[in-house]
Amino acid sequence: MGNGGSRRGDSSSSSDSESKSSRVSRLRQKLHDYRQSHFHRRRRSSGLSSHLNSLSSADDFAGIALLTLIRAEMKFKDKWLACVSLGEQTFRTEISDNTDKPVWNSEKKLLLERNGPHVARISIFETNRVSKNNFIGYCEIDLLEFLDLDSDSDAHVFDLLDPSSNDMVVGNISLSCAIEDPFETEKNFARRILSVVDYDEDGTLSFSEFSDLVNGFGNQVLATKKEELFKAADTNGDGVVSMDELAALLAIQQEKEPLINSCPVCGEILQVADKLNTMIHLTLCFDEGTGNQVMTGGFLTDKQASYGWIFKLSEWAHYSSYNVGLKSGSSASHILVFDRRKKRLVEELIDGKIVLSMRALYQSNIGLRLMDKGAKEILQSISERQGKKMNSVESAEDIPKFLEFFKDQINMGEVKYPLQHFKTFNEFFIRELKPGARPIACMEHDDVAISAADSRLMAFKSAEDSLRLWIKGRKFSVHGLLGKDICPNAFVNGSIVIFRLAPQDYHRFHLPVSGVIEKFVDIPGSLYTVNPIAVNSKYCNVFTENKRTVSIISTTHFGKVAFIAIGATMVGSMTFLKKEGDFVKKGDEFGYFSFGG
Amino acid sequence: STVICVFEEDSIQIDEDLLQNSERSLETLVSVGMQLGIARKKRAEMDL
Repeated sequence: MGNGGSRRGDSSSSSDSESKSSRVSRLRQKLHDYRQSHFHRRRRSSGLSSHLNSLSSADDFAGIALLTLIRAEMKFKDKWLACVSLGEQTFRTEISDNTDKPVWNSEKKLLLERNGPHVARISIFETNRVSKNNFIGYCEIDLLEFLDLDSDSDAHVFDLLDPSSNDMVVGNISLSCAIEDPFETEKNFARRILSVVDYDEDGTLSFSEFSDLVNGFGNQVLATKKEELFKAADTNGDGVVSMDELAALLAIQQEKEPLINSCPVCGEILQVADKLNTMIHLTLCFDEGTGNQVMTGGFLTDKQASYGWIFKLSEWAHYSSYNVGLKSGSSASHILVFDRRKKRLVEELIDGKIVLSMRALYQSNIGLRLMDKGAKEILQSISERQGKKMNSVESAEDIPKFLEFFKDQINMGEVKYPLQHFKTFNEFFIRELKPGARPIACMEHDDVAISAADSRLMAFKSAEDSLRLWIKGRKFSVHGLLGKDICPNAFVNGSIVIFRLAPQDYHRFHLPVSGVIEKFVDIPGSLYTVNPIAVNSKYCNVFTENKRTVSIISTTHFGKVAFIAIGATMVGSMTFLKKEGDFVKKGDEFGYFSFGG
Repeated sequence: STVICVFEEDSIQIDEDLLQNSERSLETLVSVGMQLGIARKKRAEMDL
């Protein structure tokens, strides 16, 4: 489980394992019971045909996990905060006192879905600076495995690792995790919504309170219909609706004619057919800001959650699903990317000064006109000079600084040669990896294409989609990308996959498909940045104006595949390790980018 | 630096998670060797 590994919780007494079934198996049993009761209830209420819906939604549901960050033991005194990231959500604790044994006792309910993210990353920050916090240690915990641990105690201790060296332990953290019984979730949900409109706090709903509740859920039912519903809910006829009566009404009514159309807390439109997940959504939403030392939410990444005073401005930041990636305009100071392996958002920071200069150059017509008046030559000259510098023996001195800067993003353990092997920075930049460091998906199946680089990837079914969603340069076209020496007809409305390499990435690119290399075509050009700020500029056409090499790979399963390596500012040198006529296997090394013009 | 791959029309079924993130203008962090998609021809055979 995770990297903590050293489970030092009180799990020793496991003699009567028969009677102590794991929490996950208990959960499974609860879900089974839940589905059974749901099935019978539905048969009674709305006939057999509708139960399939219920089973499918229950199958998708794993449960609500209550994660509690209890305390940590660090190696020095400071004011500490901890963040929990799961999928696209990050939550943070309060800041502790100045101590080497911070205590938070902060809890958060997290939704665990069967195919959703379940590896939580806990990050610990010291907070003694005004606006910047230092990332000190982390651990990653598979919550499903955690829940599977048989133990008398819910609390377990995990090692916190140094982000710059995975072998070094910088402290430990004690946390607990428990799954909430689905029946409890349903009951708590009814109790919680009842309390929202129970103005006289008598534990029941009068008709006017009930009416407010129905309105609050975004339901525009007629007054007569509300009366009808109220009477249906008030099964004992005492003129008020109790918690149990409300729970029963919601369970039955939500299947027939849903009462709950939108969440009164966040306003999200809820899936009418998915009653169970609706209940979970509302439970989690209502839970925000209440309970015992609940963690603060609304963040996307642990870096964002750890900001000092800046966090106050973004505490309730909400990102709609369509602007979650590149922030444009004045907010373009970071790029969010989704880590496919860990199933969570991570933040790629860009230095503020670079953002300003890139915006000035690439996102304005004036900037691009300036670019035409000599800046292109400057970019070329900078890149050539940078190439010479990075090939010098002195440049090797920059390697440790580079590693320190990207300490949590470069894993030296998977690099083929030790650090002292690299005599120049460029040698380090084009470092090779140990065999097997990058497993190839479905190696024996050439009809499965693979990722060509360690990168940030964008994929589109068609060129039209890529223009609508990402590439904003007005002159972009597949024809322009491939150049005049390649017949573009077969590719014109083909699928496009863009692999963007960041400085810290492994800079060798590999073959995404198996086949024969038909030809290489070098296309001279500029060395604009390939940062999304430029790609997203309507004034800039980096992909069709930059220096690039186009290779065509002829394959059995995909027809022809065009592979275009595009140079960028400073990293403008491309070297290929295959030649025309070579038979190539997917996953083979194809070439690398290095510093130079 | 950037690599772009262009596939012929209807030759590849790109993995849905990658398409969905891209539709949100959200880049996906990937490593060499991760699955990108499957040949449409193969996909059609599997569907049959």
